[in-house]
Amino acid sequence: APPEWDWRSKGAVTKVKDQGMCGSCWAFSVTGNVEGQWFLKRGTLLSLSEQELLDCDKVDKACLGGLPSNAYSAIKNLGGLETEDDYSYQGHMQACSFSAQKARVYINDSVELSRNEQRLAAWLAKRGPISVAINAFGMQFYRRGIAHPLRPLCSPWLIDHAVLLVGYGNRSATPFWAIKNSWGTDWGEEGYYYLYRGSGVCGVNTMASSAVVN
Amino acid sequence: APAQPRAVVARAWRPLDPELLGAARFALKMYNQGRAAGAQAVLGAVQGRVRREGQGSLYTLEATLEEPQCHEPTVCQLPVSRKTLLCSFQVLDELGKHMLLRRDCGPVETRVTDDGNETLKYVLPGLGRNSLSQDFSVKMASIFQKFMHTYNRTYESKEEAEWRLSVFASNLMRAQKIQALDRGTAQYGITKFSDLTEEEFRTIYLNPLLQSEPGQKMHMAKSVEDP
Repeated sequence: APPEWDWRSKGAVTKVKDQGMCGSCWAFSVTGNVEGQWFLKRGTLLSLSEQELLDCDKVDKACLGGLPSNAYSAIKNLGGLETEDDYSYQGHMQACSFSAQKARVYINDSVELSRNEQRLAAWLAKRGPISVAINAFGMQFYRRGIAHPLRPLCSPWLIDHAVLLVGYGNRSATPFWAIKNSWGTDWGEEGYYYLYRGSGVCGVNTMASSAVVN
Repeated sequence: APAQPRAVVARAWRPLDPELLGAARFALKMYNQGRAAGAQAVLGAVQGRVRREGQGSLYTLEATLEEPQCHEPTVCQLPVSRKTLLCSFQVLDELGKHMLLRRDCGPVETRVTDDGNETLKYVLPGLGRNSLSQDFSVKMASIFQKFMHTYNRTYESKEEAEWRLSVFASNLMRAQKIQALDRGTAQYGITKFSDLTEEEFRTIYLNPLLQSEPGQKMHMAKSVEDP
């Protein structure tokens, strides 16, 4: 892996979104990943619809939570994702109104990624932003800087929030993951969370995945 | 072990009395240890409670400390905008000898505009009923007022506002503990979620399914160095 990487500066990441009072982080994590994959394969950055997943992914539970792995299947089975403009976010479940004619991106498959953070970094630098799930300990009060909670307080087994790895690097010799969150720009560092990289902090390496666009 | 049964007295949070003030001053002295006279923090608002057992007393204190204005940027420990600290102390007094058992301090951003709106007026009586010291209540209410202003919060009733203020105060302490235990460079404090209980936050914003459901099986990606 290169020593640092940031997909934001390469145009592969849309602006930070806000899930509102709804546990739909899984949908934002997956659309963020697909946005990146589509950009890398097709050269166009499109902001994609989370609401489509809330309404039409019948395996997941909309605002009550969901899993990225199920969401990839839903996107594949539905026939793609519409854009944010065409199927805009409401923050609560509605009747599915997906239209195959309006789908602007598709995915062919999805893959699970390594638990080795060095390999994850190498994969990210070459292939794009990664959907991950973490233990959100302390995030309610996070303001800035690199979070490095003690392991007993932030167990990798208690995963409860899905986010998007968009880069990594070092700040004053402290290695970090740059994480795009979906709580708006008025949280964290302009909507981003920085987490210590290298020791599986908060389970960041336990549920890494990506869509595949051929 | 004392021959007589121990008299155990635990008191609720209460306004400051000379005994608590003595413990707070001791905690401050420990906090300032090694500092030059002009660089010492001073005690702001204090509240506390005491638990007595045998001949010992355990003081649990929450206090604001005011750091002096720092005029030398290369040695300043805190930015000028964050010179108020919120501290939790535990002081043990055994046979008249004090010992500082715990000290957690973290900066509080207190750029409060005193625009005198109604919130402050009606949350204070509620705090009084909970036996918090008046100084501490005023300080906390001002910070809460700033939070409401920053994040455009309105509450439906006086009771709701009082409840949210108590949640907010408790969350400041939680944030401070998280700060004390973080090994990175992160700063924790007031965020737009500071008026939510932990349970509310988890229920509204987090995703419990991630740890409980197996999900679709995916095959492993080839690592990037594979041909």
